[in-house]
Amino acid sequence: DTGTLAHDLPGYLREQGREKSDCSLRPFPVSFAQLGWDHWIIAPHRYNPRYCKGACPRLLRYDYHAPNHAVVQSLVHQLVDANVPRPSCVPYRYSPISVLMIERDGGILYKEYENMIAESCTCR
Amino acid sequence: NQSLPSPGPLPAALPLPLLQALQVRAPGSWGWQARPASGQPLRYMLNLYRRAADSEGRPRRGRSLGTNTVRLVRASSHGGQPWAGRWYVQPLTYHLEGQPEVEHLLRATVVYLPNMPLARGRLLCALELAATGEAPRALLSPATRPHHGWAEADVTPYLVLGNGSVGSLALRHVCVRAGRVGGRDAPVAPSHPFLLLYLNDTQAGLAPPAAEPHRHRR
Repeated sequence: DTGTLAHDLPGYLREQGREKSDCSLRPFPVSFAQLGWDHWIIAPHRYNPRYCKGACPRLLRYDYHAPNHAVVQSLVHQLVDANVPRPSCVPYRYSPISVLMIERDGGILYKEYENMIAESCTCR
Repeated sequence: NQSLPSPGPLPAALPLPLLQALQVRAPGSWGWQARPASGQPLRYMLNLYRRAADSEGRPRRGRSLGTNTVRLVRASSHGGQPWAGRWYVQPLTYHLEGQPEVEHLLRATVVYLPNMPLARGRLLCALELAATGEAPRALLSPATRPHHGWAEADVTPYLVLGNGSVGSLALRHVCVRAGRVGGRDAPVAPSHPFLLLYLNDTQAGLAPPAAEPHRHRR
């Protein structure tokens, strides 16, 4: 029903900024002790993997990097069958983390692990 | 802020590098406690870490390590009395067997303190490559000017064998007490030099995604 969509659009575009409940990146600092890894990781002391949370809007904005399928699923939820869920708010881009570890033999290891910190979110 | 309960044993096949590392480093035992690390090697690695990453562990842009893995290997000494008068001579061996196959050696350096202050005088140190059947004894010269007192000597050519594998490295740590003759300094055991392996771990994670293709505004 393109008429419904067209009716929605002006109101949507008038929105100032994002809704607080919209899909977005949230901080969540943890310690390696909380994860049970402090017996072998000695640096960093803090780790903020962050997470994505929030509702994906009915009309997905460009900055959500959502693939075409997510747009279609959003329309299906809205216009065809609400049993089909809206796209999920999930991480899109990640950055690595460097850790310093103690090894059993007394050696010390510096290592970078990819995809350990969420940098942005998407609706998928 | 509650600590999580210790997880059970990890499944056999783990697709994630970090979880693989957890399995390898603490096989069957999540209660394993690393020996408390201290001393010069830890200080050196913490300095290296601070240069390479920020306080939350994000690798710094333009970081100088040029690789994703740096492994510090400690020496095993052969015992015996290393001091003879003003001279200190300590044979050292670095065992490199059992290194993960996914870690490819880019370069290797030995790190040592060439000059240590004593209460009276100084301790001057150098490293010798132990003689083998193929090569005579050789003095290692630092590749760079000492940084924060540390000197690094490149030993890559001595580690890479014909088939690309590495076994062990034998060195002699030689020091001489310089200063007033007859000084009553108690013999100080200098910190053992340590080996740094700069490695490229091909399984530390997927390569960063290629640049996002240009997408048209819908």
